[in-house]
Amino acid sequence: TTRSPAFLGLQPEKAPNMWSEKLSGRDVIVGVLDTGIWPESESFKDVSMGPVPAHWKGACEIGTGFTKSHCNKKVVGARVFYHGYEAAIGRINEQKEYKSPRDQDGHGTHTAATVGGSPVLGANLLGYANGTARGMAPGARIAAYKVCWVGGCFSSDIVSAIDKAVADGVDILSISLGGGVSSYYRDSLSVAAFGAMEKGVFVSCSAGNAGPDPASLTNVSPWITTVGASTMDRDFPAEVKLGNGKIVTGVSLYKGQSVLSIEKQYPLVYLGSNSSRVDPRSMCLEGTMDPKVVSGKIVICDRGLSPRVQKGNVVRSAGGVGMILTNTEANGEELVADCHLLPAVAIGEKEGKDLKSYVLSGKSATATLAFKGTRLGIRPSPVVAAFSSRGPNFLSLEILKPDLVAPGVNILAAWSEAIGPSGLKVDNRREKFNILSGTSMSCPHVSGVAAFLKARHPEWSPAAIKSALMTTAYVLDNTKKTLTDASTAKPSSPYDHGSGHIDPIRAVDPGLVYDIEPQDYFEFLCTQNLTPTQLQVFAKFSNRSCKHSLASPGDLNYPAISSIFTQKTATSFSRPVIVHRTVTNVGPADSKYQVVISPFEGASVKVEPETLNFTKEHQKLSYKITFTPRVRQTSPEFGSLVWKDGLHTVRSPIVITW
Amino acid sequence: AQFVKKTYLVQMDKAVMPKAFTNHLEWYSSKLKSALSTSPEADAESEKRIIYTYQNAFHGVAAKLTEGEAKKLEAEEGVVAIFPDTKYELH
Repeated sequence: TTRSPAFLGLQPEKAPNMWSEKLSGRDVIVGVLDTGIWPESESFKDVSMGPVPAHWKGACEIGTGFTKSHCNKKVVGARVFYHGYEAAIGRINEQKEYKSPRDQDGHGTHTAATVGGSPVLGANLLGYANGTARGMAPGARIAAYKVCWVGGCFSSDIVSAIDKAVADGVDILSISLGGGVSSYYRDSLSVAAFGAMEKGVFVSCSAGNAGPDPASLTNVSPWITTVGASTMDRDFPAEVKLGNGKIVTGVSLYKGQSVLSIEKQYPLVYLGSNSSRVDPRSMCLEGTMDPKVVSGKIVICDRGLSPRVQKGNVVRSAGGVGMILTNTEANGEELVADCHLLPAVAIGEKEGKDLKSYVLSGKSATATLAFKGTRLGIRPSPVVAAFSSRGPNFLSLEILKPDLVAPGVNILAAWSEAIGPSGLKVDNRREKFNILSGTSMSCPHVSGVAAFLKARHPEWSPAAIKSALMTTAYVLDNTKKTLTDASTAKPSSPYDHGSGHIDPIRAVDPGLVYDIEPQDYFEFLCTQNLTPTQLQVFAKFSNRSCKHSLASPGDLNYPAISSIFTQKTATSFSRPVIVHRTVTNVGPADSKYQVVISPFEGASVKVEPETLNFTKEHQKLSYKITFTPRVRQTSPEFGSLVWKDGLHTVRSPIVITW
Repeated sequence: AQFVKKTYLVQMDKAVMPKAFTNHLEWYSSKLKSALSTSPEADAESEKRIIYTYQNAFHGVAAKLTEGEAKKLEAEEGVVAIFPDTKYELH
């Protein structure tokens, strides 16, 4: 967050009118469900903040190392939820873990600061990413709900936190965690999120880090905003200088005493082989390193099976002087920097293969490592992170997921001083900030931007906020080309980036929004072939029943469009697919929009009417889209539907699946 | 294994609470008691088995139950659904 506000166009100096005291998110409260909070962090100082909003009814719960005084006008509340955890795992050992909102892990401090951290000048990690760290909504208030403990997070605690947060008066929930995918009515987080949405709370969740495998998304309910991760225009270059004179470029966040001499060459070793059989030693797993073999050498380790920083520690413990961490096919050329305990450089798959060939060629391979600090202005960016979970949405193909992407690679934000920046127990370093990657990091960017929008449009529903974020998202990178996928280096699709990359400033004034009422979401559930008993899960007040207002699930007034042609016989396909949408004018009263549809090979797409003439603010107008099959395609086709009035561009991605 | 207790989230339909009950916790507790009726500890333990009550975004309780008790409870009127407690991970 020393870079992401600028990358998102959120610097106060660039858009001063967006940052007036009235509009900076002061009365918006974001509940962060995570590992707690490190309240002493400068990111949580409340200097010059006004009184706590009157609608806040939460509490500052006390416990080990956490008193009432740890809450302030920035961290307005902090609660703990551990009964489910203790029932499953056993009593929390208070000698080893804070049984309080205090964050032992760092993850919760990082996400909370990303949402709404106060500006901190000169923030950095060991000199890397130096700058002013600030949350996406620095005026917003944070309420920390600690639901994750050393042994994991349990749904009974998570649901209790959501339940309490709604009663406490949060406006937005930021949830950077997930489990497996299960049907809507079996997923308690989805059910609780539905309840929160019914009370007007915007819920954003991380999409998961199971990419680039297809259909690897979690948290896919339409009432949840599902956030994937992408890069920013910043990296941390490092070099591997080989004995044969070749230089391989990678990334690193290493800074320490054991710096390798760039004048000297060190023996290079790779414990794997050329064969396709996976050798656990090639991944530098615990217990696989022989000090006699690796001592004094730089070790090449393949990614996979164990945490990246742990591999570095395995090498270090065995006497290795450095590590080169190579991507495999799953990661492609995407480079994720880590704060290793020994000199280490992460390199891409292709360079990694060449490097291993060099070592395995039989010659006495040597190398040294050099660290180059922080580099800005990287092109292309953003790029969809290889690890970011991908669509399609396995539960409902008609709802395109993820919804959008946001910065989630190499994000600097506040950190717990209970643990070192590598997260390893043996890491005795203590840092105020850390650099992490994951959809956990992209989710709070969206939650913070949602708070930024909520402050400017307090009347907007959760669906309206989501629509504004989605329809203003962009799909061209800073080289003006389509966003790329780090795992393939090819153009990414809406299954990777959803509607695109968030653009907060444009989202403030989207022109039109696709609004959705809680009953509409229920109507969507009515199309999902659920039994009346299963539907009851979402109709708990018994005042919701199916009115069958949606002809199909694709008719939900979602800001993205997914059309499915089902095969009737070997040669014939379904009749034309028709979906309906209704847009609400949140721009000038008199607005005239014209539709633009991208061309498709397999179907003709007709929009009726092609023009929308608004005469009033908040006026709703509907349109119909007809997809007529033309030539069967072997893979999904992607495109877009855009409404333009000369001022606004309201874009919806389209997916046609055969 | 049949006596092993696990946590279940028990979703209740608040709207069908009989008027005889003055608050929801009392009603949830009585529902639980009826599911535990085969257990000798039923009366004394039903409230202790409840680890959370949910009232806002979700209605019901989280309680420690055996699989058999959970199945029995699921059939009770007013019980909308039973969710086994699930482990989630940070992303």
